[in-house]
Amino acid sequence: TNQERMFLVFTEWVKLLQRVPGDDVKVTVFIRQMIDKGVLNTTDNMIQFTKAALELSVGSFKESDPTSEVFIATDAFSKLIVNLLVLQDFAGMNRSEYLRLMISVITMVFSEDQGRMGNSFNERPYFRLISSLLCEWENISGHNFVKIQDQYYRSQLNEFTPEFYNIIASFLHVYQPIAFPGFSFAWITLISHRMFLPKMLRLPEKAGWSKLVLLFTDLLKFMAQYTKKNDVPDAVSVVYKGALRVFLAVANDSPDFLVENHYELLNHLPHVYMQLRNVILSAIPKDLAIPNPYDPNLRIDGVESCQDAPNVFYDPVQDLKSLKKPVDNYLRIPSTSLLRVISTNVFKQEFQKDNGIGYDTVSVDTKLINAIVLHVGVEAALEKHKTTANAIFNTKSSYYTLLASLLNDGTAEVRFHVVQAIANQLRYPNAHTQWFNYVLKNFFLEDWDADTAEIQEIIIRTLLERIVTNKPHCWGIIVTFTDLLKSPECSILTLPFVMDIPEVEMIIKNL
Amino acid sequence: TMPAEMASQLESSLLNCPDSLDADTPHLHHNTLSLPHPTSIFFPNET
Amino acid sequence: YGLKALLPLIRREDQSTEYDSSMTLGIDLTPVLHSLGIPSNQQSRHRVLDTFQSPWIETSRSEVEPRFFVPESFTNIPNVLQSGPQSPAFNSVQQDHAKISLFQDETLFYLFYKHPGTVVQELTYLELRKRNWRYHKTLKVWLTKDPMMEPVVAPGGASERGSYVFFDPQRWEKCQRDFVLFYNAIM
Repeated sequence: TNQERMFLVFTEWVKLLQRVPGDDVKVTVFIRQMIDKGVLNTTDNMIQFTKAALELSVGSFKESDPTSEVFIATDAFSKLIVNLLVLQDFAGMNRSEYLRLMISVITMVFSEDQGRMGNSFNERPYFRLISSLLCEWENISGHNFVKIQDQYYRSQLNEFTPEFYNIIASFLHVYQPIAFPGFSFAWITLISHRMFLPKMLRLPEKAGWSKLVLLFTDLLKFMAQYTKKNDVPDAVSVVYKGALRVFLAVANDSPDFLVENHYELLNHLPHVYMQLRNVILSAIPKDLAIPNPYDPNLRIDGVESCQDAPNVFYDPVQDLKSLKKPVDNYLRIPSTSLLRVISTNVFKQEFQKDNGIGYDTVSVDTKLINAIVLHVGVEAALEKHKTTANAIFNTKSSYYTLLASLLNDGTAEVRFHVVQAIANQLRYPNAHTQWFNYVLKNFFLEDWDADTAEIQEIIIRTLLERIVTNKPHCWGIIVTFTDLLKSPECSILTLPFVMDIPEVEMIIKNL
Repeated sequence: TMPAEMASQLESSLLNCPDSLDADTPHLHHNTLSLPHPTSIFFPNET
Repeated sequence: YGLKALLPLIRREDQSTEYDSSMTLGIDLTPVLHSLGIPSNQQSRHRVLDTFQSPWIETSRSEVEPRFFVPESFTNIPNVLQSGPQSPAFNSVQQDHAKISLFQDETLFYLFYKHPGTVVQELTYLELRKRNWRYHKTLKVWLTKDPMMEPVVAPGGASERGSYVFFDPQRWEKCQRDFVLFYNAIM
């Protein structure tokens, strides 16, 4: 049968690779013969061949002695895919479609296998297939495909490379833990694979960043969904540990990725993961020297890097939805009616369960609030750049009053999430950190009539929770809290809500 | 709450978690540098 | 939303009941960073994702091959170690002695540890012995006498105390150590 012939061809390929090195001319000849004899000349044949090769690979893994080489067929299949992508002249179908087709078939087989086997499903051969695919691509693509002699094909393949990684990323998105929990640990290992993650981080023009953010938010959403405050399943706890290590590695290698994508990442980060939040927010651009935040003589206005606004990869204005016009209009021409529109539209349609420190539900659209706060900060920094600092370091500026009115008109819950969103911008010394430091200090010292104590307490709580954690601590949080501690206008230790809680009083005294 | 079936699939994934050997570069064609030879039992027997 | 919410985090006795403190307050990250190969001082920063073994320490039990490129001029070099058009092989203890003696100490150590149970492991053993290195059976490392110091033999003659140069295969370097050497431990 046709299928049997497919099995035969693939088996011959596996045997060939064991006898000759991968770059031997016989390998190229084999591929050429496959193409010339029409083994893969139709979409149907491609689908059938891919299925056959994968079934043989997975089958051979399952049947192999675990102490022997169990991945021979799987590795051979990966090598075949890469050779087909590189050695063919793509006339009819383009390379992207070709790769997508093969991986779609792999996905179908994977999904069927997983559905059939349930708890006995073994993720390892599928992991190995993608891992080896990444290794083989790396091998052939080194130094801009210098192993390919023809200049035209070399430039085609170079152009294709970002597409290659983004296609893999798209399929990893399909395989995410919420969809295929039986593949979760393989999945986390794949998104952090040494031949995938650093490549995606460093593709020219940040071409891999959107998909990477998508994958990290897939991970965070899964963790958020199944992290209960006091009863975290062991497996989820292990997921967390792995995620933490991956984020620490990213913070080391590519802090700019975390700096520019903090908004989207934090939108999906469970509030209880306070240390991980600090890891993301403490990222500092490479080669930026920052002053000691504990220096008693430090003045944030004197820090040079506060002249520069941080890059924001994803513009939060896209998340403002129906509030985009009111917010932008208010910033240009403040009016109380616009404020009312904004303040009344920050709520969700219904209560949602949430895992917060001190709260279990959320009725506020926190993503919207985060978007408003960041958007206002971005606009304020732009304004400062266009005009003067006085335009925004001014409690009468529309930037300030918009946020102040959210506090003034809001419930405790609204106030809390607005202050949290502001605290998320207190990061390394930059224009946003400087402005939000100004905003929060003034919020703390302002007279809110009967609500003063509540707002002050929310501010102290928000800053304190980011300092009592194990390190790292954000520079902007330390500086802001220090500013409040040093403030001659208000002694925190005399505030009733601080004195009421001896443990907190003690911590603040120590600080 | 995680459905029971999901939890057990997640556990199973944890048990089968790929390790650094699974993630290593494939080398299908092994060029043997030398023949097998009985060496001292005290020599390290893992590469 | 106020400070009272932080009490379960701060109060020792409440800690384990309401929240998983390893995720809220977190942990000391120093050992985690160390396991990732991230140095504590920012000066000697280097990338770690390119050699990332696994998200978990427990599954990071071996090095993984990083990205590397072999230039064409490094491949298919004929007549290395007088072996003609083929790559050199070490298949005979008698015949391949001469090739082995051309290698530096580090290369011999590499071959010894990299190819267990082979002719080349045997050949490197013999050559290192010729160069006055001795293999320690329990420590599974090679050592040689420090030429600067004369060891002191213990009464009974079963051991000596002295200064030796060890080759550490984990750190891939020679290091000097004072050591009590039992003669029946080396070969």
